[in-house]
Amino acid sequence: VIDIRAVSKVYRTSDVEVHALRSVDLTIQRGELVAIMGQSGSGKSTLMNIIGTLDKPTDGSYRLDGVPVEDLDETNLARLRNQKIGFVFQSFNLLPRHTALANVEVPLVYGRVPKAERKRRAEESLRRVGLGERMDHHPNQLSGGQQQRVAIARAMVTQPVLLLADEPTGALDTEMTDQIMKLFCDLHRSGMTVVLVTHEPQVAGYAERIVRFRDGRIVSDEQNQER
Amino acid sequence: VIDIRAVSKVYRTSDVEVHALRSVDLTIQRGELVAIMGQSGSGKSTLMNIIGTLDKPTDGSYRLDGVPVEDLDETNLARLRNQKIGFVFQSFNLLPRHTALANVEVPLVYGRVPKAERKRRAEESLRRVGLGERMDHHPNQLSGGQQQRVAIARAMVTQPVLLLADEPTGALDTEMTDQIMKLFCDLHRSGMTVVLVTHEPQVAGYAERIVRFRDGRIVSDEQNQER
Ligand SMILES: Nc1ncnc2c1ncn2[C@@H]1O[C@H](COP(=O)(O)OP(=O)(O)OP(=O)(O)O)[C@@H](O)[C@H]1O
Ligand SMILES: Nc1ncnc2c1ncn2[C@@H]1O[C@H](COP(=O)(O)OP(=O)(O)OP(=O)(O)O)[C@@H](O)[C@H]1O
Ligand SMILES: [Mg+2]
Ligand SMILES: [Mg+2]
Repeated sequence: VIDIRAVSKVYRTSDVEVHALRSVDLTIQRGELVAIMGQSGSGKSTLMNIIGTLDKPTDGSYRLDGVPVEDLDETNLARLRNQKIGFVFQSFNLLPRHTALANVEVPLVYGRVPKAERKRRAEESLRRVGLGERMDHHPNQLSGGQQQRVAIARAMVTQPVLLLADEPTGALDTEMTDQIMKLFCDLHRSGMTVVLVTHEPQVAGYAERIVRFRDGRIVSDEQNQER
Repeated sequence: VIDIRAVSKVYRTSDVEVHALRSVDLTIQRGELVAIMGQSGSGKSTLMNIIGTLDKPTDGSYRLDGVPVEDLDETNLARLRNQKIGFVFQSFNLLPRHTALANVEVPLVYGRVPKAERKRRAEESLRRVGLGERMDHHPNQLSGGQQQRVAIARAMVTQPVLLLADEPTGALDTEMTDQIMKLFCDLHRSGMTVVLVTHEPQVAGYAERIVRFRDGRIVSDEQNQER
């Protein structure tokens, strides 16, 4: 369970304060499929980085399965991230001089999974996103959409309990978008909690619940009627 | 005028050949507004890189305003790119340790525009994309959509005759997408040739002509009826 109470985030640059999040309250139950929408710059990625323990709030509290995240030291945070959370970054964040396969293996290396099993699971994850023919390509030998799918395969390979995906289909065409969303629905049906950021109505249509942001605040939080 | 005849592009990796473009014929007249669509991996970015003289075809010929591009040396190509072509990359390609303003000034520095005029034109370009309040931010202090808008402002700032935009609205919400497309239509009305890659029907709807790719080939090339 994700339990966010009165969380604010303020960035201080040279001469100005940017209030990216303004006292946000949000609870997400285990096994939910939630879409977060909102204009460019409204605080969606900032929230996802906090939920994924990649960034700390300026104010307020965040509990993950009842445990206050601010009480965890870096070692425990790193273990929590590696074993419980899969993250698809908005900017992909692939390792440039590594193949698609090696990129997907990275979280398994941190998780001390033996080499043969690592390779098998990474290959399977790449096949599930339609990249069976591109495993040896480096990021700069892949198209934009293919790079995004490598990032998705990497986030799924550890079979996390929580999948956080920030605009996971931004570089994909409508057909591939549907394929990836069906994959996320399979993972959701098997019990995974999935939180995704999107500005595409086609993607939000798959979610059970849609949370909308505007200027750092939640302006609506509704069950998705169309599902 | 862009005149592409029987252009192919083959990437050779360690053990396999990837045919990204297969004998493509395409002519784009001055002042057209053309959208290129197609599945992920179908060759769209490869074509844009060739049109923008950032990459060379493996086979076939490319003439820009009647001049065979393969006959130009690197100095002439660089001058042609800087003065005639604006490019919005699919991966933004911003300079990390530079502000948004400095990033937009880069093409004007190459074009030897004096400092005061440079600053004025870069500020105006950033305001046109709605980033008047973020000029001093570095790329890692901007949201995904804001970074994309900096890349758009940089491509427009030299007032090129040809604007090439590769998924220019991939990180933008529907409202901002409309704002950017209206901006592109203004530029098009003032005589600029605009070629954009998109997988979003909302964006293709603005174009005069829609060219569709599949597996490295053009499968359709039609006037847009809905405009
Ligand atoms: N440097 C390279 N070496 C090998 N293959 C490459 C290289 N660059 C691209 N490719 C391959 O060429 C094909 C075309 O890539 P391209 O980037 O043009 O696709 P795209 O249509 O832009 O796709 P997307 O919508 O995902 O951005 C892809 O299958 C890709 O894997
Ligand atoms: N390191 C930083 N320093 C200063 N301001 C920042 C920083 N990171 C983000 N911001 C600002 O915080 C606000 C929220 O950014 P965020 O990345 O959460 O937006 P977003 O909703 O994900 O937008 P997009 O849809 O464009 O990705 C933006 O206005 C952005 O300029
Ligand atoms: Mg974002
Ligand atoms: Mg591309």
